[in-house]
Amino acid sequence: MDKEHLSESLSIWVRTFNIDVPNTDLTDGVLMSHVLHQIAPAFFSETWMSKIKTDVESNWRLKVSNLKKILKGILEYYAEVLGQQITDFHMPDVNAIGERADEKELGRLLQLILGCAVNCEEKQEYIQRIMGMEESVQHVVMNAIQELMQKETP
Amino acid sequence: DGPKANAASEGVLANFFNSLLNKKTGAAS
Repeated sequence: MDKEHLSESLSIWVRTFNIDVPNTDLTDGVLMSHVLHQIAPAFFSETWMSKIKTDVESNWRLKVSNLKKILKGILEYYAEVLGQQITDFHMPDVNAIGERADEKELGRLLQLILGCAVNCEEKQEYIQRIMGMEESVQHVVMNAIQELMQKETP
Repeated sequence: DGPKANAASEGVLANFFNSLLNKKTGAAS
């Protein structure tokens, strides 16, 4: 899959959550944490969110720290709530995202968040929202979901 | 042939996302 298109299209998808945060940069993990909270508020709770630092500015260490918590939370959600393990999937390099806003790695992390959205209790709402998006974006989203489905093992 | 290709593409997307809606998952089942 074209990983640069992946990041671009999934960034568009993430914006459909209409989350009002001061900094819309995806690489600090703040917006992602809000998206995850919207997807699964019981799991990505207020307590979990309180561990995400919001005032990271350009401090890459804090960004990476946030992104590590995001990735860990996502993998725990897959295992504990969805009963799935993601095997043989090239896990996102959160250092590369935090340090240099690596588009390909960002795409992989957003892909995992997409997997949470289309498998969660409210998945109907999220899938229908995707179906209302531009066709080129839908294709990328479909490919991203298909790739994840191949990597899921119960 | 453009409209036919578009319709086919839309069909693929609709089929995929509809099957996803009906897929049982750990959370939704």
